Amino acid sequence: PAGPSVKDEL
Amino acid sequence: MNIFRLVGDLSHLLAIFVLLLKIWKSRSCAGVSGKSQILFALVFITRYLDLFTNFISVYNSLMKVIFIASTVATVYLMYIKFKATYDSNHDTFRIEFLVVPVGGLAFLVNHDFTPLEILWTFSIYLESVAILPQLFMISKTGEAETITSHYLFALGSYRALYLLNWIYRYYFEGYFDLIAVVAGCVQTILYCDFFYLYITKVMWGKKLSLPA
Repeated sequence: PAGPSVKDEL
Repeated sequence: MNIFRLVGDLSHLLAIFVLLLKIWKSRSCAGVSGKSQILFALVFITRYLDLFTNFISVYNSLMKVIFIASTVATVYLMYIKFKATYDSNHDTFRIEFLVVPVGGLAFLVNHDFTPLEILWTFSIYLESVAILPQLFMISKTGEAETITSHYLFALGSYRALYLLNWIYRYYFEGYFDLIAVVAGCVQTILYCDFFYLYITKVMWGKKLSLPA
């Protein structure tokens, strides 16, 4: 799954 | 992207522009906490440092620029252009009591001990308490202008919608970020008292006034 390291949110 | 996050971002954008327009149109920042606006500017600056290094989408980059620019503009209007209308007597929350503990916590509890990650964590923790000076100021003045309460409602709703976004992403994408979720819960809980007053008063056309 997409981990928290993917900062794709504002 | 999902509907909760999109509506959340738009609610956030609406809040920022409602406040900016209120100050610009009325040429006054009475009842608005400049300290909270400084904290929000700090939140965006520390969170969006990856603006030029980590391209996600046009939407993501555009919103980051708009958020930083509009919040800096708000701080400029409050502390420089309309400084005479800034109510410093009621905006007395000691923000160092927020920034220092939040800074320390970001060092202790984070996903990765790297500068960018610690700054992002600092930004997430700070955002959860950044509204406190504003809520404190309203408790001191005992009331808020209707437009300011609309600003707070939109601002509080944005992170509540993000909580729904995280539930959606957990079930459909397996995405989960404990730090963001916990901070988001704290942030939304801080608005509960205000949400109650807003829904029971402002929605019925009354002015938002705290029980004396």
